[in-house]
Amino acid sequence: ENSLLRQVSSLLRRLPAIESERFQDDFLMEYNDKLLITYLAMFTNC
Amino acid sequence: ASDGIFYYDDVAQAKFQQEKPWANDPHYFKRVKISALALLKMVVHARSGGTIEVMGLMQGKTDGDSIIVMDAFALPVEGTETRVNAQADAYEYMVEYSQTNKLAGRLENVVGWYHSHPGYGCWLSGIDVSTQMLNQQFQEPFLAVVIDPTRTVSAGKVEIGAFRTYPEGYKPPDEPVSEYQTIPLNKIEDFGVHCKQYYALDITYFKSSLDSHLLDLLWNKYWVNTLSSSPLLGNGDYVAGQISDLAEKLEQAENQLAHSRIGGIVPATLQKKKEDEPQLAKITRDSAKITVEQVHGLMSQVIKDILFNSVRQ
Amino acid sequence: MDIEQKQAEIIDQFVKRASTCKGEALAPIVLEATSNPSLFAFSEILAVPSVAELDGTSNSVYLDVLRLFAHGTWADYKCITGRIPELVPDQVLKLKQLTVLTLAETNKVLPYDSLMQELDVTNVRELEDFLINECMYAGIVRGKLDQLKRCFEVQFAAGRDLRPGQLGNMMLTLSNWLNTSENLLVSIQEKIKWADKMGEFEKKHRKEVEERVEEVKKSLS
Repeated sequence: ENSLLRQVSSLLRRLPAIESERFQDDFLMEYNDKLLITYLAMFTNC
Repeated sequence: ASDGIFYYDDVAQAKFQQEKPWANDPHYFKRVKISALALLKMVVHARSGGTIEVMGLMQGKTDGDSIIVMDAFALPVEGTETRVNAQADAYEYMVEYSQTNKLAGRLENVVGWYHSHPGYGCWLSGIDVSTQMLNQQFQEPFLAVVIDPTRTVSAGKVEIGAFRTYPEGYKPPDEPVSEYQTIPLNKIEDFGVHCKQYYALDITYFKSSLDSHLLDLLWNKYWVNTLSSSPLLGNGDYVAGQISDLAEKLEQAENQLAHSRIGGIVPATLQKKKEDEPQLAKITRDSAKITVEQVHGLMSQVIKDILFNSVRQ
Repeated sequence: MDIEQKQAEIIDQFVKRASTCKGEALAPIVLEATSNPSLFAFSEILAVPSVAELDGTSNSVYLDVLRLFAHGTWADYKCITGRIPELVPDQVLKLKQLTVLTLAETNKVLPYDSLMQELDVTNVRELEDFLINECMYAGIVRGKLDQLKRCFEVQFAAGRDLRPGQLGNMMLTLSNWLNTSENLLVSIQEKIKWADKMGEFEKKHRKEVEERVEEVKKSLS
């Protein structure tokens, strides 16, 4: 079914949703911040 | 059958108003049923206020020991915690709205007021208690609802509380067990002084068959927005405030421990009252809550990243 | 999906018309289809037997035009100008729109310079007008025009007709996506089990500690 194939093609073209060095940097920074918060919270817990 | 709740019986309501069963029992009303429409309107209104408190009124009816909230409308006032009676600015609006409602065929009366506590939890402050006591003196049956739109986003569920105050001088026989919630340090005194002057009602929700259908359609439209949003990014200020508050509480607890005679080595089980949690235990719970919310937010971001960013052509 | 819904009816109409015609009679249908402002897909028309039969005949130019619009770009047209009839303005517009879709297939960020080169547009204003009026308003692309960086960030682009060989890639990507999702679900399940186990362990440990405290209290008293 050509219509479905076109839609699937359009959808797959959108992936990956975000792919840039800047996003990776921001994402990993956010990740590290949250892990740090968790770590500090564990200390607080102890 | 589920739509039967929407029927308004004029005669029964008038009879109930005459009988006044709440006059003899300060604890008469135990339950609140809020319609999906009223809840949505209140939460959206509260969220639209941002960090400023907003307020509105609720319309509905009573059914035995339940207050049923059918609808809600916003009042053109803000900053309810900054003055003694914020409602006073909106009396004219309230009266005109109620009259117009009756003309439009809405039979329900005003059964309560709601306001928001952005970021500091669902409870009644001193001003709220005095406002509600006044309302309960002259406008019974009346209910106070508090919504925290910031914590709603952070926790992923609606933070809402429904309260009724006790009459002046009344001491409740049993202390009700309420769900623990974090209170910021700058509000803790206001909370503590008045927390015994009111009690919380159980909240349930209901919706009509049409509401269910419309909400399903809305979900189909808005699920993308829901998936795209992240409490980590949207609620950054609130989280920073929470962590700062936690730090202040820790400092306070540390000072108290330093000043206590035994040097702070007092296990929880040796406390006189079992309900009186030591301050450090409360701080631990608060920190766990903040962490869990952050971890949830991070998990959703990581899952979205894996699902949508790791696939390549 | 919206664009597919919009053009589904139009495709049906053209397919029905093409089915009833042969040879030279297909020329006006091809012209109409490739000029229609709401039609961006031509696979269905290409699949009509009477259209496929044009191959190798004197009317094969119309088949070439259709194939150009199904898979080709404006640059491809410039290479084969001599072999196919000159395009009318509506067809030129359509081909340029389809060129944008092809460019969006490979890159999400399209620099103004490469767009201007591919579309034979002389200035930025003309390019932006084309992108906004003919592409975004037509619903075939959604995105952001970054004037500072001189680029067009594509958020969505409608799918073009599949070229031979593309299906294999698509299937591979889809199966990778499926595997990633399944692995993710398995990890989540494992984490849930781990969290439940740790919760049980924590409860047991807490109970043991409390029992020990009680024992010590009793022995002290």
